[in-house]
Amino acid sequence: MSQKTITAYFSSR
Amino acid sequence: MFEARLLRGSILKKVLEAIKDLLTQATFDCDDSGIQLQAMDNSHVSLVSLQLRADGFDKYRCDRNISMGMNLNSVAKILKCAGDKDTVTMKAQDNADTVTFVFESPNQEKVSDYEMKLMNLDLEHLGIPETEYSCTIRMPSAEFARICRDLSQFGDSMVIACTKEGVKFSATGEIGSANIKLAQTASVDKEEEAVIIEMDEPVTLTFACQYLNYFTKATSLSPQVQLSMSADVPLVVEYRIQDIGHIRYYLAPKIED
Repeated sequence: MSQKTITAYFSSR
Repeated sequence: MFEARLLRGSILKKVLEAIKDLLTQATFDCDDSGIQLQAMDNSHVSLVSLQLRADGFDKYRCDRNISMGMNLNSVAKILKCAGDKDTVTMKAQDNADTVTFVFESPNQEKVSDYEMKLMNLDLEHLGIPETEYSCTIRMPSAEFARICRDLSQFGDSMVIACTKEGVKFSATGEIGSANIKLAQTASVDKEEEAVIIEMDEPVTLTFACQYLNYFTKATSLSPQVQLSMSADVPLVVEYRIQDIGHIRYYLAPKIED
């Protein structure tokens, strides 16, 4: 399994 | 002028314990609504969101919005100097490059102040969309900490599977496998001790144990923890801090290659 980053889900504001 | 005074100063001590292993530095954004902090860990796998509302402080004054970048290791060192029953006050002048922490013992006989240099941090801020989660699980925070600790002995990852019957935590590794099932509490006498599941759709997700164990450093902030999950989105682990706010941790799931 691979670990996604949180930035793959939430975008910069 | 910024000034925030908290009679229950141990809350700030606990907040620092809850974030200092995950984050090395963070910005405390203060405005008239309170103090907010949002930061990702170094690997950008998880995100911490802290809110302390102005009305939860015993005195709160924030004339101008102020962002205070801090080395959290240094803040933790300073807050370790506060007694558990001390009143803690944070204060800073407008446009200041330092923040001062003042600790007062309950009988006012000992007053200490610690001045710390602020840092200019250019940290990425993420927008967190409003999400309706398929499953929310409320459970005793100590039980969750225990499960994370126990299962991390078996593997690096933990599977959390929520159905209407209950929630199952599983880990598999070289020595074998472990499963812990929690059923929804049948009758709730003490809400703090209950396991309460709200489920629209069953969800199964896999997460890194290491991060979950970091999150459980917040256990002393709240007797209960809430886990929110939907398929293919980050888990939310929320600890409510009585009468003042919350700390939320977001963790990206592990996915099949």
